[in-house]
Amino acid sequence: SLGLRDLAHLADESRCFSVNEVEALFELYKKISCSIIDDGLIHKEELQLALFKTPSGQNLFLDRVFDLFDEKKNGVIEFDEFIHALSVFHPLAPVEDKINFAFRLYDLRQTGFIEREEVMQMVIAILMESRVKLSDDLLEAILDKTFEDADTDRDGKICQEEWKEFVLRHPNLLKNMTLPYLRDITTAFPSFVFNTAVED
Amino acid sequence: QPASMNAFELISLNRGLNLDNLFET
Repeated sequence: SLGLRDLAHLADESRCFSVNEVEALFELYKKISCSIIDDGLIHKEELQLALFKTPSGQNLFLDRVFDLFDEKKNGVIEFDEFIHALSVFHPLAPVEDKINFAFRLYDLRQTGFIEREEVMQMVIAILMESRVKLSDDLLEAILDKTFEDADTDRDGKICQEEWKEFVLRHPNLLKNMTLPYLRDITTAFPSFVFNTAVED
Repeated sequence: QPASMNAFELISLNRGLNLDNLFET
């Protein structure tokens, strides 16, 4: 359980969640963190189970998502890390935070750039997942077109500044960076009222 | 239509990037 001070601190830090919302997210956190290993911490398999409904299998983005949540890099997602990361996905979170988070997500090799090779790898992953077949020529054409638009200095990779400008021209690319659920999280997890420390 | 989308529009459809699923546990 969490004390009122911890809750208030997390809510304050998030700039998006109230104390009751942090408590509701704690209900969700408890559920996920006890799904495989009952230690109150989210392990990678538990994140995978929550996202894909199966604890095994491969997904290109699972490692990146886990890594971005796991700020302390100790192999588990602690509750404060869970709140920090989810606050980026709040409908009211600053667009700048969403843009930066998405950049770090797509920078698979963490070189500080989104490289053509990485984009190719990510597109192939989604084509395989959705069982859509595209010819190599069409795939190259999609990549060419994307880089023509995004890579304004033509060095073959997308830097943070180019990414920001690109995303602002194509705001639909940030759609998956907003979770509408977070707007009404206390309704989704009403059981927080049994453990609440405060009435908002 | 995949062919008419830019690469990142396609990428953002990946299930691993759909954190909505977290709330359906």
